[in-house]
Parts: sequence; structure tokens; C-alpha cells
Amino acid sequence: KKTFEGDQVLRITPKDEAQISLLRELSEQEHLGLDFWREPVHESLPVDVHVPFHSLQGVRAFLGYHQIQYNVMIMDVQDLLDDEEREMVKYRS
Amino acid sequence: FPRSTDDFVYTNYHDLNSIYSFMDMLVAENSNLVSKIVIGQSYENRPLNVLKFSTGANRPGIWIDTGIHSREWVTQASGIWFSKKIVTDYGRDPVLTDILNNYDIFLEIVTNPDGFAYTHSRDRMWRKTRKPNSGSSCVGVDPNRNWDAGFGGAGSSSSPCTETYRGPSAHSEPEVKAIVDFVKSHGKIKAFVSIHSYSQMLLYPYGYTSTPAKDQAELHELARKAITSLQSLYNTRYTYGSIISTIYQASGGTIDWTYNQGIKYSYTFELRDTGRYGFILPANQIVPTAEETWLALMAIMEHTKNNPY
Repeated sequence: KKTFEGDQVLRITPKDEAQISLLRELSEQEHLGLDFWREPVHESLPVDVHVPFHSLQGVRAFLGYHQIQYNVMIMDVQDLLDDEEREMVKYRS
Repeated sequence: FPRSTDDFVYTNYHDLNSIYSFMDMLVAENSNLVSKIVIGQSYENRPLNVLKFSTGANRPGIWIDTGIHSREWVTQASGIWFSKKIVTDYGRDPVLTDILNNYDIFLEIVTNPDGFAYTHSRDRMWRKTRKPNSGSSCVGVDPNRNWDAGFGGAGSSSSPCTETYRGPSAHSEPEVKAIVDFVKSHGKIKAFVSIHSYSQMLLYPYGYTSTPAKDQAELHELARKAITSLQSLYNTRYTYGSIISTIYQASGGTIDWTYNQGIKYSYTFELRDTGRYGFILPANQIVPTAEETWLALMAIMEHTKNNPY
């Protein structure tokens, strides 16, 4: 079963079309394993991206270097999924 | 397992077997109102079950589907709640009763059962179908890019390894083809609502083109009315508009195809996430999500009934 320990979901708020373009470039970096829950389309819409733990440092550095604002929407994806699983098990038992 | 649908826990997520058992139980308890029809089989040979709520023969229909993207668990959970709400309110709520005395409602709770089973067993974040792709190690097609409406255009991907892979051809996915065949053979579907999560939006065609739908003014006004109703419950913030103007260009989408088939009231929802959880909405949010969405669905269904075409 695939697990997501240490993975985070970042909510990114691009301020202009240039930052949107940068985020599109980021999304094309297949080796990072990013999963865009909300894609970079327009500066009026936030971008949510699920970042695997192994790519976190690189993605944060990229965002920081380009001064693209973001905050952590989900601190640890697996923690939330564990909570979800616990609720389901509690119901079953 | 609960002995009746009254005992079923609507405030929790359930796996595919539990949902299919729930559907059978609902049918057994309400055989005068609900039946189960199987419109096809998934790639992995799971039945594609649809609940039909009907009080008479040869009625026009209203279609609602949830769970075409398997990881959007709040949608399947909401579909379960809607089905119970329909049997509970029929005969009690005059508006729903009137709708059901004139229209059948079709509800497909798990539109992508292979993907949904996979989210429970292997990868909670799986979105697509589970059909292998020839010549690629990557599995699955985005069933919301697989419809014959601008198929292959911008806003979908030709790469099997992406989340928006459109598939080799329009309607290549059995989960999609089954709905296509059903809608065509029925011939009188008058409203079609496809429910996704997340980001709190109610959208109407088009996604593949910026050309406005010919009924855009009416669709927009009805969306406004539906969202006003939705927000009256918990004040959840929703936006609405055409797909291409509200989110992004997306080709091969469900409701673009249904609209082009002549189903005027074609809408797609993106349900609530409260801004913090994305696809991992906690189970205690299921019922509030379903309750508020139901109000919007009722607005769309009532308008459909009052505006025959």
C-alpha cells in the first residue's frame, strides 16, 4: 500500500502570469513526482500541489528563489490519512 | 454490517462492498420507489450500478453521478446520503415529491469503481480508471477527459503518465461508454449533474471552447439560484460560471458532451474542502457537504421540472 509519510500539500498564491509560467515549468519536472490538486491557471486562483517528501526541499527552494508565496495546507499527508483510517476502523469495530 | 439503511453510518467513509451492499439494502427497503440497474461493467469487471428512483413509466430523467474521480471520497459519500434523502423525503417534501411524480432520478454513486477500490487498497490518491495503457507502464485514463466533446484538445493530456490523460480515443473507457450508451438509449435525460471535489464551484459548459453555450444566460442564472440555496445552510463560499472561464480549459469533459447531446441543464460540481483538506476531507464533513449540495441539486431539479423542453 502506498504511503505518504512526510509529504505535504502546499497552497501557492502566484501573483502574476510570470509566476504562473514558472509553476507550469515546475509541473513539467516529472522526477519531482508532483501532483497538482489545483493547477496553475490564473493568478486569481490558488495552486495546490502535493509534494512528495523527497522533493520538498527542492520545491521550497524553487518557490523561495522566485519569491512565489505559499503556505503549507497539509503538513503531513499520511497523518491525515491515518486519521481517516482510524475513523473507518472505529466504525467497523 | 448495518441491518437497515437507518443504521448505516452516513458520517463515515465506506469501501466499495459496503456501498454496493447499502444500495441493495436501499432497494430492498423501498422497492416501490428504487431499483438498481446495471449499465455496464468496469475494466476490472465490476458492475456499474445505478439507482433508479421512479414512480411511473416512461418519465423523463435527471442524472446525478458521483465518484468519477476515485480519490474524491466525499462525492461517493454524498451520493450515499442523497439516495437516503430521496427515499426519506419522497411523500414528505412536496417539491421532491412533485419532481419524482414527473421525472425519474438516476444516481450513479460510484462511477469509477475500479479506481475507488484501488484508493482503498493501494493508493488513496488514485484519480483515474485502472485500464492499462498499451506501450506504457502507467495505468489509467482520466474519465473526465474521455468524452467526445473537443476530445484531444487543449486541457487534456496525451501522456498516459499524467493525471489528465485523455485515453486513446473518445469513450474508450467502459465506465464512460456505459453512461454514453445509457444516456443515448434513454433519450429523455433532461438534467445531468456530475459531482466532483474539491474547490467549491458549480460549473456549466463549456470547458473545451470559449464559445458560450447557447443557454448560458439561463444556466448562469440557475447556477446563481442553486448556489444561493447551497450557501443558505452553512454559508460555504462557492463560485460559479462556465468551466473554461471559471477554472481552466478542459477538453473531453462529461458535461460538455451531455450538453452537446441536447441536455440543457448540464452541470458539474466541485464540492467543499473548507480550504484545508483537499481530497482528504474529514468524515465529519460528509453530512454538511451533502446537505448543502442537496439544496443546490434541488434547485436544479425543480427548475428542470418547471421548465420542460
